[in-house]
Amino acid sequence: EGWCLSEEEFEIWNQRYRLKESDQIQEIIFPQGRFASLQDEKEIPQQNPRAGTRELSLFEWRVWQNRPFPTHLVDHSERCYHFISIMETIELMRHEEGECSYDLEIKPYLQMEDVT
Amino acid sequence: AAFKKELVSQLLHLHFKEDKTKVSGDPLLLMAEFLKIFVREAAARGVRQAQAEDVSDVDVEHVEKVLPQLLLDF
Amino acid sequence: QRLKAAVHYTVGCLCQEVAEDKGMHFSKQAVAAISEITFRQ
Repeated sequence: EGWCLSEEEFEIWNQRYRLKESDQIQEIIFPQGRFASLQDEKEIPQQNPRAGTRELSLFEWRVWQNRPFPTHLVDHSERCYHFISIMETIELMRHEEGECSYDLEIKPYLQMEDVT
Repeated sequence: AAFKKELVSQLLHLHFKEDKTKVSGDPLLLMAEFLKIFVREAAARGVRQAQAEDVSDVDVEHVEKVLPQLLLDF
Repeated sequence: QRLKAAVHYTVGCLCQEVAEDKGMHFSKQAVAAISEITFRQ
């Protein structure tokens, strides 16, 4: 159908890119995201990764996410900068004990008639 | 290197409810270009991370570090 | 799986271009990771 690999391409793939049984990592998967607040209609059972499978993680390096990583041709989006600023706020709060600086900072502005 | 139009069409049809849904040439070319930009950005950011760690081999963990922000940028 | 292999091959070629451009090397696993992410995208 014109979309699949030609013989030659298949050989290159098989030799250069394909993960094999002999490799330490034989498979890389990106786990299905789940919406915590909404019950997924097609609830995917959380299968345990097989030996030799490497699951990509979005939170393994969460403590690194409070600063923008370098980009190439595509700049960071607004929502990415929002994410980074939230991660920075979390990072700052991580070191707090007891009182929360965010509370202390914002509480003076609370007018109860705004919320009741 | 680039994504073949027919390959992009197959990928899109994985998600279409109707098999008969047709996608003409231009949207396929646009989608192929999008995927190419996405892959090159992922690869280039992985390279930047490996270089920042002073290693010459880009490994999974370099891709994983840049992954959250990459996905938010696309 | 054939579709994934075709995506994986194309991603590998694109990574190869970036690697040569930057004088770096991609592990097979890094290429596979970018391929899986692209497929999901």
